[in-house]
Amino acid sequence: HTEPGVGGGPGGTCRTRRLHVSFREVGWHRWVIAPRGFLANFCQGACTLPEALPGPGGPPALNHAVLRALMHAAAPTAGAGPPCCVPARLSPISVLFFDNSDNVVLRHYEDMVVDECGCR
Amino acid sequence: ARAPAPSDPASALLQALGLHEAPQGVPTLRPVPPVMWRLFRRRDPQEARAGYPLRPCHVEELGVAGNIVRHIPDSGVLSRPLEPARTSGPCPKWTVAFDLSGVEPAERPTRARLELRLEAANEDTRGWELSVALWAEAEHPGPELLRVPVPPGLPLRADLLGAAVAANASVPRTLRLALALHGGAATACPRLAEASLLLVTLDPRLCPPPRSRR
Repeated sequence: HTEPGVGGGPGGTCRTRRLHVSFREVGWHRWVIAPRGFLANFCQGACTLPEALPGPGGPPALNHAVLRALMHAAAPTAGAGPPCCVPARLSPISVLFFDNSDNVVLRHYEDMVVDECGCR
Repeated sequence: ARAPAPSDPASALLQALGLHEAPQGVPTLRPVPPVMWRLFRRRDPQEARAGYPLRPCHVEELGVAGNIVRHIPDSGVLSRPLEPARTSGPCPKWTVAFDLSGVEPAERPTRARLELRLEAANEDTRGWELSVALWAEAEHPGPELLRVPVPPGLPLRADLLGAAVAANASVPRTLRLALALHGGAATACPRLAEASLLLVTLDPRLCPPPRSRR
């Protein structure tokens, strides 16, 4: 499930958008004990100036991203295009499930939830 | 691991989670052991935000490195004949077997804790000791690997890492142990009601070594 209204184009500045992953949707609800799903989120939005510059409290902008946004502003039709809106900070999740031998397994996965997005 | 791109999204997600396949059919639903619930809640990021930061690839509650914890019930308990209550002579020996075929060769064990629930008619397990040996294929137990006292009224726990389970090596597909009780003042031998193995492993493919500080 994504954030309502996102639809087609990127819309607005580069930021985190809600994305809920439901294990029931992929048919895993019988063997996944917990959680039922989790908020994975995703990044979307414009990375042109001034969005490519750091917002209040956001992740520090990479000089390269600012340079690229400047080049794109100066020559939008030529060159490499604007920087990309990508995850800048991620956090883990743990999944509790039954495996094929009916053992109860707890697996820990790093970098599964997007906490912050940034232009890179 | 660079595997060929799976065709459907569910397979892609499975592969991303380091699982070869979704368990087939409906698992035999059984109560989730309290220790597993506790470990799951302990890893819940919401709790982490409440003030005790989580170290990646570390099982805080058990104090060891690891990113996979398995609670493996004894696969022999159903086939073990119920022992008659014995009032004299040595107590019966038990064999327990744990199916570790789901553990990948790349995974390294960092904790292997045997847990037994013994039932003694009069809870008097003073002086009892449990010996653990590998059950060799030749139907004879191997040399005694360790011996632990039987605590009264509590589940008996024995750490097998470095004894029955080699550290820094792949685990066997099946771990079969010979258990025996020694000593004790009780007149009736306790009965083995439940046996399980709590296995913590570290998968180096999902847990890169910590980067040295720049």
